[in-house]
Amino acid sequence: LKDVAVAELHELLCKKLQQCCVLFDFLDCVADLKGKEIKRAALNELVECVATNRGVLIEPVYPEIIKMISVNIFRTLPPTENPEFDPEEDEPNLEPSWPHLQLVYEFFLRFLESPDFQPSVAKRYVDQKFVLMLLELFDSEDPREREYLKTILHRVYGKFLGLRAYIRKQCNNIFLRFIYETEHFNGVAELLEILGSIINGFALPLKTEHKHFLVRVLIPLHSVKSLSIFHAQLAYCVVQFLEKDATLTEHVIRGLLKYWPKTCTQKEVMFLGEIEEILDVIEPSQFVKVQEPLFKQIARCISSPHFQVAERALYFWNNEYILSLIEDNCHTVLPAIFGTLYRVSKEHWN
Amino acid sequence: PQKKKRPKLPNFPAPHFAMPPIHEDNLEKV
Repeated sequence: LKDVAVAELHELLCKKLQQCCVLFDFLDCVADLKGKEIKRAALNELVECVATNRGVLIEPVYPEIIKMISVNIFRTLPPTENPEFDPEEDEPNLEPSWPHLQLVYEFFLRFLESPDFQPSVAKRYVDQKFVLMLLELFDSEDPREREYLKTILHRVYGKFLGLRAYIRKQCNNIFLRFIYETEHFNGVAELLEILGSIINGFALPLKTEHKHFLVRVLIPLHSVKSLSIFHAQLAYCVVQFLEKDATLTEHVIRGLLKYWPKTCTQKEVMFLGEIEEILDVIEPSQFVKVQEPLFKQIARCISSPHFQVAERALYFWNNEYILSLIEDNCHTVLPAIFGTLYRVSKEHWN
Repeated sequence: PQKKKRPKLPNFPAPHFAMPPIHEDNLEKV
């Protein structure tokens, strides 16, 4: 591609794209090594070509590009071998064809980020069906693949205004299926990272659709068993919402109190961390609406026999802003916690 | 009380994963 005359560049580019539609079996690592090397070299050339040259992306090339990408990435993901797969403990099954797949994803990114890229042309091929299949790939066990998918979907969301509502709706469906049906989806954290940047960019006043997403998806997401895998991203999304619209604070805190973990201390520590992040940005006028039920829960945490829970709750008093809120409202907060503090200071084992 | 950002707790790192925001109204040149 580097050596060909400009006039023949596009024709050769299309041939290389078609060549890269051939798929190889990487489970048999000795099979067809020559063919695998030819495709790897061709993919490298394609990445290089789109990344460095201008004028490569003319209209006829778009369908060939999308076809090559689709043939390579859209596939049925392997079933999780062991049903007891614990994402926190077990090593994920990595994608065997990653040597090729990575280059296809790299090529896709360079294509989207090229200064010549025209969404108006690409939207004929990057349509709702394409995006739906892209979202299904987020369930891949391979974290490297999910990382690329996250960046790609972030770019697609940014560049295709007409697909934004559809992408949000499909993310909704994935989360709801994850919460209420399967409790199994590997890409929740990655999707929440993208949504964090979307929430961050919401126009004010917030649309009802977005508030429904907070109440019907983000808050119930806290109830899922594998919360620890995506809690940081989830808390970030929640705080982004409150920085956009402080009037949602009471609803969020009451939701967290409703879903407060009863038997999982690890989750309780996460909830306390999230509460502190929320209190960091809370308006005093919102604080007074939730202080009573909130500090009753904090009091329960202070008296928890699990010292990490008790410690994390007491750590709130290390936060100057929270301290100032407590001092301004001590007539309500003190009665809620003093009895527990006094008892714990006498009886707690740690 | 003036809103002060909390001191970063030693074991609660700031979110390293925050991606660039995408503004709702206009076509963001991402």
